[in-house]
Amino acid sequence: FSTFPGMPKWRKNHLTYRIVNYTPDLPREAVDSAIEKALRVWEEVTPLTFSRMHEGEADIMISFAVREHGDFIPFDGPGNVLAHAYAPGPGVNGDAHFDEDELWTEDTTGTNLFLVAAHELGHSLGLFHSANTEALMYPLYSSFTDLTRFRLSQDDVDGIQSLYGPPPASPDAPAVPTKSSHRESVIPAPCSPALTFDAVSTLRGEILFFKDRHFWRKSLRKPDPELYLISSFWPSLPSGVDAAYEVTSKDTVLVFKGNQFWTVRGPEVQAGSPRSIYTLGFPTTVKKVDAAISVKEKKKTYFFVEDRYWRFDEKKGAMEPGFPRKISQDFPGVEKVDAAFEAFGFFYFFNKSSQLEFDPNAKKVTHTLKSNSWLNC
Amino acid sequence: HPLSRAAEREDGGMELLQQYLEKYYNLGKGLKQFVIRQNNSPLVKKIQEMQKFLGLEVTGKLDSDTLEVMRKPRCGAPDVGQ
Repeated sequence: FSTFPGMPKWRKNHLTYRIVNYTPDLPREAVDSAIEKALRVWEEVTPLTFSRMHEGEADIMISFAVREHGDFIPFDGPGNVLAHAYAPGPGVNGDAHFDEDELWTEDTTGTNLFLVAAHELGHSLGLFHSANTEALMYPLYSSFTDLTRFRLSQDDVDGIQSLYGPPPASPDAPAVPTKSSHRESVIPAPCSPALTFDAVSTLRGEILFFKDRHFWRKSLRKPDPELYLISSFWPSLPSGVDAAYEVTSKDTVLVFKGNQFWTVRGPEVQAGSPRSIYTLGFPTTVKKVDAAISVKEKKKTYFFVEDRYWRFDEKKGAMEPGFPRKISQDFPGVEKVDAAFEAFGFFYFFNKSSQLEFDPNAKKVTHTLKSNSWLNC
Repeated sequence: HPLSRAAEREDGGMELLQQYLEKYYNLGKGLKQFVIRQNNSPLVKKIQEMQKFLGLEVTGKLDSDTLEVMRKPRCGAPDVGQ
């Protein structure tokens, strides 16, 4: 790998990008998706995170153009030069330009936008061309790349980490190695026997398992869970969340970290987020919520904090009197809860790498499982 | 008289080489006048530099493998420094 002369790099870890215009070759959503996926390639192996801007000057401005397009480095019509990008810095620096005279496609029948964008965004982050033919930063486009199994080469990972270092280390779960064996990635291994979750919530019929900067999305319609960066769905949400639960009647998910919570509806974080947990009625002695479950039939939400729990009335929008109570008093067999959710009439409580299935009607634990049983492990 | 097919190919290859080396390997304009067969000519050195960077066999000659790689689509950022 190589870097630009003088090794320019971003002096901050959170960068903004803006898609200035779109190619008519693809639906807008396909362009958005290709760019997001290309950014994720670099996000997963560095401490860098990205959020999208819809107006104004972003760090990385992404555009499609033909021939001379204002930077004195004209494109050359169909073929040959596909795109170019500038090293980190202000103004045109950091920007990525794509030659509109190419036929941009989601597959490799034309020029695959994701592959070219991932390469160009490597320039935007400070990587120059690599002489390693396996590397994404090799300057020639290869249409033979298997898009379903795409991953950065070791050379790319070493290059970008020489500028920004590795991502923050995961505290407990052994990680899937993505780079040199002496360093660990934060990509959590779903079948690690030591896997714990930060939070679990349902969302529109799916189950989300939060872990550090990622979450698994488990759909009952798909056999395999999918792993995503939290920031790729909700750029303003923090990583390492404490608790999350869905209020199906309002089509919202509340995500907790420390003494704050964020309200999301689908892909949007609601205005006014984050809010203080004390607006829900917690005493100021509560510094964080460990887990939460919302029972839609009863419109009640249970908040678990250390060995106690509170119950919140979603209809009244207030904590119920008579709480907190000891968890073990009303949920025999359950002591402490790291994460929880409700499904099929059962409560699922996660504590460290264990999971308890609890029948709220019989008031007893019906099964003890590994925490990752939902991830096909 | 039209050029022969072989001559056409060679000329087309030389044009491509000229443009490619000028664009990506800082070959100065006008260097085409140097005879490519001279092993120490700037053109040969540039071809060798390009072949080394692109992982090709370093021959210093405009062979078919080199031409094929030069015709592949690529990123527009030059492979040399400022």
